[in-house]
Amino acid sequence: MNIFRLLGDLSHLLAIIILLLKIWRTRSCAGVSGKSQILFALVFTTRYLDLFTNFISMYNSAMKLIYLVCSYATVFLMYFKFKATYDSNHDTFRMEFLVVPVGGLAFLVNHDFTPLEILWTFSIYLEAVAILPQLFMISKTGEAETITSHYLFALGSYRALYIVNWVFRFYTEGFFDLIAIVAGCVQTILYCDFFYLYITKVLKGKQLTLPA
Amino acid sequence: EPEVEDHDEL
Repeated sequence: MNIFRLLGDLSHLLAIIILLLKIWRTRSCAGVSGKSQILFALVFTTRYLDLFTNFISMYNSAMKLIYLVCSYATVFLMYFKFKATYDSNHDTFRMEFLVVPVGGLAFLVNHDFTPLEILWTFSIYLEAVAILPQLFMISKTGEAETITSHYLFALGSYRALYIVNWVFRFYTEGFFDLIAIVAGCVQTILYCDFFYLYITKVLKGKQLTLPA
Repeated sequence: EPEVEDHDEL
C-alpha cells in the first residue's frame, strides 16, 4: 500500500458516499445515470468474487464490502425507492454496447484463461467505460448539479491517483499490470473534458453547463 | 510481464 493508492481508494469511497447521500437526502436521483450505477455494481460484483476465498487484509475486505453494499444500495434507491425521480428519458445509453465488447475483449486479452481471472479482467475493462452513460446523460441534459459534479470529480480522481500508484509501484517494486494500467488510462482520459469544465466552472462557483 | 497471481488492489 502506498499513499497514492490510499488516496485513490479514499477518493473512490468519497465519490460513492457523496452520490448515496445526495440521493438519500434529496430523495431524488435527478441527473444521475442509473445505467452507470448498474455497471458499477456489475464491476464490483465481477471483481470481488474472491472476497471470501482470497483474504488480502482487513482493509481490503472491508473496502470491498463497503463498495458492494453502497453500489447495490444506490441502484436500489434509483430503481425502486426513488424511481419516480429517475430521469429515464435522458439516461438512454445502450449498456449492451459496452458490456458485449468488453466481455469479448476479456476473453481475448487476459492474464490467465480461468473464470475468476476473466471476470476480473471483464470488471477492469468495464470500469473503464462504465461512466459513459453518465457523461452521455450530462451531455444530453447540458448540465449537472454541483453535487453530481463533485461526485464525478472524486470518481475521476480515484483512477488518476491509481495511475500514480502504478508508476510508484513500478519504480519501487517493479510491479506492473498492463491490463489495469491501459484500462485505467482510458478511464481517466474519458474524464478529461469533465475535469476541465469542473476546474474552470464548478471551482469558480458556477453551474456545470456543457456548451450546447 | 510478471504473472499477477492474486490482485491485491481494489
